[in-house]
Amino acid sequence: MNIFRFLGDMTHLISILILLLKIYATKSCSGISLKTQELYALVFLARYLDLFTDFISVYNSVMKVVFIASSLAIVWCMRRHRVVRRSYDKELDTFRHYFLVAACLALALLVQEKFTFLEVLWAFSIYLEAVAILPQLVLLQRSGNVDNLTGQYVFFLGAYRAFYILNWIYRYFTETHFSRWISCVSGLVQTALYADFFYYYFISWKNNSKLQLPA
Amino acid sequence: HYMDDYHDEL
Repeated sequence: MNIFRFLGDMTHLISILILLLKIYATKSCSGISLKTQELYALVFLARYLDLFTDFISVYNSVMKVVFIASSLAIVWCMRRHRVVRRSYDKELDTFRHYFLVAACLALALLVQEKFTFLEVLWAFSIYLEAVAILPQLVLLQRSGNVDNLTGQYVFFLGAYRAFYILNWIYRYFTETHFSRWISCVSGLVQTALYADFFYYYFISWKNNSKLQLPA
Repeated sequence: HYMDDYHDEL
């Protein structure tokens, strides 16, 4: 474990806590894409299958449980909670995310570390996480003004993978045979997708104005 | 190369 990865994990955890706070405090999920949340639940379920087979550390196991439980709880809340689900922007959240799932699964079958069930699913989860934010970014552009908590949620979610890129650079220079090129390439794509969001987030922070994404 | 085999990152 290194400081970059720890900061990345904490940033990721903060983004999830912000989203849970928004939904719990405002009893509303307006501006949040259910499709992105479903993709994240799929990412964690596909990636953390080794939860019971490979024990790495208490920290690793606890975080996996937290990520799986929180992503499923958010999807459940947005689908089933009688108050929260009424504020879901169903008509704006129309990204056909099944194509993302199909494309990432196809890519994982072609490109993975080892052609085994767990490795194919692991690669699938890495590719899917890289594009999972797309429905959310499209929804933000369509819904015009972005409330603070939603903006902060997306910001921390984007920042966490940027810390992971620093972690991979650090590990590349400090460990002998470190090769996580699937994670690195996907992580770069994932962070790049946030580039324009980060730009408008910085502008709104600098001008102390409302976060506006151009349609 | 056991270190490479499993994914120690979240």
